[in-house]
Amino acid sequence: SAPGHIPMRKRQLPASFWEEPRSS
Amino acid sequence: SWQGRSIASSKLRMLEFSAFLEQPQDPENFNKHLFVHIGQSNPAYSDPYLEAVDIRQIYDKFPEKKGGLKELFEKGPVNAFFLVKFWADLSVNLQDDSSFFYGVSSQYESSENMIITSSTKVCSFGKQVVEKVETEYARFENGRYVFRIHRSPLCEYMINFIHKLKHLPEKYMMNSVLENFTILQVVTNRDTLETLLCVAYVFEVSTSEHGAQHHIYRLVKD
Repeated sequence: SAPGHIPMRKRQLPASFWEEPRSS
Repeated sequence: SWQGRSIASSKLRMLEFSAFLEQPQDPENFNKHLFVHIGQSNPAYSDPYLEAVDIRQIYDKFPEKKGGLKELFEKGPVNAFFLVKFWADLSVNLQDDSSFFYGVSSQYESSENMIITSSTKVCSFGKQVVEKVETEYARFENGRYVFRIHRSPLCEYMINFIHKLKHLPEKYMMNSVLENFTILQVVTNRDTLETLLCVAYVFEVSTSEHGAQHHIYRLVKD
């Protein structure tokens, strides 16, 4: 069930995964 | 209140985590640059739970054979598994200078007195390239047991990796390298071998002017 060599962008990840916070 | 809202299982809570570079300015002062940092947080019951990520989406980014992430998750406890997306701050001038100190510090707390073992595996294309294992004893402070891994030296592999990354001319090139670079940290009770925390780290380069950033997710299997 592992996605293999699929780029991270094409995986089922939350939208926030690609949104850099402005401050932690 | 911190369970489900911070990096914490029912047995152990991460208080702080940082990877840094100290550059001496003069004999009494030094600059400390944080590559990545998770600061102390005190979530309230009113705060939302961390977002969840299906662990199967990242299995191949970490060791998959015996003792790999899948086997660890199946062993549980499932509330001990987290994913951290770091936006690392590489906006620092690096020179080959033996007076520079590259280190990692982290802190944990528990209501139980125990001896913990922290295994940190650096992975390239999901395969382990180097591992550091550290053992830490508890100190009783303010009614709870605190574990400090203080100024643990970064290994040569990581120092070289950071230097090579810094030499890439564009951020998208750094992110392309980081797509296949991950770190798996597993904290266990040394005596019972119970998994206390398992944190999967993935990276991009920060574009922020405010330094290193991060998102924390719970790892789940729906």
